[in-house]
Amino acid sequence: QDYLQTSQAEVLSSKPNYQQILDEQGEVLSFMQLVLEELQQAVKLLQ
Amino acid sequence: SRGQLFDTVVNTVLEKLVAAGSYERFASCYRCFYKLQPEMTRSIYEEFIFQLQASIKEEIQEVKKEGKLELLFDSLDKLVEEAKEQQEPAWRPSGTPEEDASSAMVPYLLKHQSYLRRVLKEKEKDNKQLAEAVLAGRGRIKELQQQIQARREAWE
Amino acid sequence: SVNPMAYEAQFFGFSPQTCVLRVYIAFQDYLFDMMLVVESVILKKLDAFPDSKLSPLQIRKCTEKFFAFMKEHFNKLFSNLEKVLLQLVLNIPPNLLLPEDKVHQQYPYSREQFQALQDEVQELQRQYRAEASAGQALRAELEEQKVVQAELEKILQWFAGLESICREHGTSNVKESFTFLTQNSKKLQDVLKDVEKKRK
Repeated sequence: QDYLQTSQAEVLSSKPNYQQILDEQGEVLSFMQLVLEELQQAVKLLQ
Repeated sequence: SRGQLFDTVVNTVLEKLVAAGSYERFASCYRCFYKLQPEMTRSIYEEFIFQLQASIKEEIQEVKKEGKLELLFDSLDKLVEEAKEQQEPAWRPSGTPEEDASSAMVPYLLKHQSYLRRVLKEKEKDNKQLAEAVLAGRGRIKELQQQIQARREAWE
Repeated sequence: SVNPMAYEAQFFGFSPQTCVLRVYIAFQDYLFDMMLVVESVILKKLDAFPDSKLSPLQIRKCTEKFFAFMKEHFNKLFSNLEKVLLQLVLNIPPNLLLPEDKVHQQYPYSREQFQALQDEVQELQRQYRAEASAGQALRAELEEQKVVQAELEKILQWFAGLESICREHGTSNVKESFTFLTQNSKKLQDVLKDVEKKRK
């Protein structure tokens, strides 16, 4: 509540959710894991 | 000066008191003894007057010393001299101490006020720079997110 | 007295009336003491005249008579002394402001003005505290950003690592290589089928 009356209230009240950003990267990594597994499967198959 | 005036009026009262208590007056009050021993009456009277003056003067000195009157009279004389130009009646305590004390606080509050204004301005300036750094950091992170997103899409 | 002379008391550290009383008592006490001394000296002198028929009571009456006269005269003298001391010596002229009160001359603040000044100082203090905690919050976010940035850069490095592995093994573009590989496998399959057919 204190922040809302300071000179940088706007910046402070628009702070992104860094945890969510990191969680999203987790999703990217599990996606990549999937892709690479599929790729590996496919290459095995081709082999 | 106040000091001289004080001494003058006190000594004047003492002199007049002694003058009033003349030997004639003393002898007439102690007539019976005076008739018996006139010379002795005279010497007792003189000793009485001498002792009375000496002890009263000594006691007055004691009062002056105890109250530091000389010092106070001198400084008051100086203050009166300095205030000569001042025609208007000066401020006097209002009778409500907390009110008077609070306005005695004014210079400190004014000093505190200007100090707080200064440090608040500095703090706001610092915070402005910090905020710029934070915004730059947020931009950097957004950029990195976009790069990762682009990589992800490429693989997709 | 009607006028408590409080301002004078502030300056002297005692009330002028007290000072005047001390002077009065000095006179009165010593006058009284000296009378008793005179009386005791006379009584002692009388011991040398046993047939003088003068009694201590008679001497006491003489003492009281002389003391009463002196005291009455002194009181008359003293009332003038008191006036002079209180009005000319122990008084502070109305136009004089004591040094410790100069502040009231420089800052003649009314109660409302003083309250407003106090309120503003409190508001400034509150704002300063808010700014200080905002500064802390901003610094904390910068720290958080360092961690997040490091994590994101690590992921980008991972991607870069992945891609450089592909490049090292000649598959800079995985998709093309994969398509190429698939086509090759298909060709191989066709060739294999061909060979099979010929063999049969």
